[in-house]
Amino acid sequence: MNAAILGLGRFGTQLARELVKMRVDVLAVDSNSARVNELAETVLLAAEGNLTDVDFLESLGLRSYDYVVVAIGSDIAASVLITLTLKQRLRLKFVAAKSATEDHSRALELAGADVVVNPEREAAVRLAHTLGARAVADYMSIQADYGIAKVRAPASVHGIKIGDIDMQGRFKVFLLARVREASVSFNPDLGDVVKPGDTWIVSGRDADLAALQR
Amino acid sequence: MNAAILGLGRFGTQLARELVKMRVDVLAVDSNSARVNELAETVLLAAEGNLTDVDFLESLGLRSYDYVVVAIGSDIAASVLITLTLKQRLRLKFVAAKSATEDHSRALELAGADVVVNPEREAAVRLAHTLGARAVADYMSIQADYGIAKVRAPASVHGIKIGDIDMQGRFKVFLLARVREASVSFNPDLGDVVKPGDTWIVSGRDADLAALQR
Ligand SMILES: Nc1ncnc2c1ncn2[C@@H]1O[C@H](COP(=O)(O)OP(=O)(O)OP(=O)(O)O)[C@@H](O)[C@H]1O
Ligand SMILES: Nc1ncnc2c1ncn2[C@@H]1O[C@H](COP(=O)(O)OP(=O)(O)OP(=O)(O)O)[C@@H](O)[C@H]1O
Repeated sequence: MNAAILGLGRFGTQLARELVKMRVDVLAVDSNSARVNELAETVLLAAEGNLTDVDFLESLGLRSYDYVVVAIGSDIAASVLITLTLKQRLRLKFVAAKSATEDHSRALELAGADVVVNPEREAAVRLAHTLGARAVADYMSIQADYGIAKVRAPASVHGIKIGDIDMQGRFKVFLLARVREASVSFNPDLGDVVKPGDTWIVSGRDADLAALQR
Repeated sequence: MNAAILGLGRFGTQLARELVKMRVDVLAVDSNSARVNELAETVLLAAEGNLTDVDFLESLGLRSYDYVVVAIGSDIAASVLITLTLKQRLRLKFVAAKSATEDHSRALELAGADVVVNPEREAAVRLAHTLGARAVADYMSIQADYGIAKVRAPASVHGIKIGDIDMQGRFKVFLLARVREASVSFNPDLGDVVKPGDTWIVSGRDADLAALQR
């Protein structure tokens, strides 16, 4: 397996190092000689030059690589031009590209990128959901004899507004979050009507959770 | 559930937006008024000011937030100072911080960060392994009547160098990768000795894969 990494910023450099750890044959390219030199001892091949120069790009023999990654984030025009050249002119089978913004991602897709990676956005979404999971776990850990369960919203309240349901009085549970079509809401709108298929993440005593699960 | 996001670069902004989608109550803070204004309509609360100013930091009432995220990547000193102040002086229960480099991560851990996020490094590692998995799948798809299997390295070759094993002749398979202690190698060193516990990812005809699996 081999891979070519074009652009050796933090993302490109970390990618090259991880592939080398997996004993993949790596070509690393950048116009900045210091960055090329920093990786020259680690990777199989390193090259220095301007990737927007089509002659230089063609001289790299990229067609013999399984995977090529365009790891240039902040120069959006360069990133899109290189990706377009690799996919449409050189007809490479697989090109992944790093994106900095949603518009950048869209342009890379139009240019033909097979995979678009936006590290900040993906890490942000991942952390948001990690915090959500922690909120559920933290809530559970402070309620000693309470559990947490994921239950289908009861048929008896389909079509009823969340705010009109007396969760404590009627079901003896606390509604932590509502999940609908894979999207989780921690403070569902009180005017929101319960739909069949809604899932509730609720906290309560085990007997009450069990009753809801039936 | 509520969360405070300190620093509204691409990571902080995407994090705030995703939490708002999950209907979490969000406080967004930055010294740059344009960035604060951009999010002011989306989040519950927004504030503008210098987060390295301890009086300003204390005025935000962060103790009433479940989670606080320091989303300042490029000013390492500011990021570490703010994290230290939040954990050691304000004694906040949970602080996540964004890091730009390994040294930055280490400093954030020393400062007491509960979670350190390095988007470029994590995305790079994830892409490296995605490419590895694709390499295995691609290899499989071009060999019509061949399969791929993960098998324990046979006891008969424990202690033998990889390069001294005639994979084709003896086992009638091609060694795609070797997995040892959760670390995968696509081109294992030919001088590397097979250890008990090694797993091989091999390609071959089903009957030969089955023979190896016994
Ligand atoms: N036209 C080009 N030819 C060759 N190398 C280039 C070209 N443009 C940018 N680079 C290199 O690509 C690397 C990454 O570029 P840049 O810093 O713009 O991306 P980034 O995505 O912001 O970086 P990071 O991965 O650190 O977040 C730099 O080392 C830069 O020298
Ligand atoms: N001392 C400070 N007080 C308040 N806001 C700050 C301070 N230092 C930096 N910021 C803000 O934090 C935000 C993110 O900072 P910066 O651009 O350094 O981080 P980054 O991690 O490189 O960004 P990105 O998330 O876009 O990759 C910026 O909007 C900046 O205005």
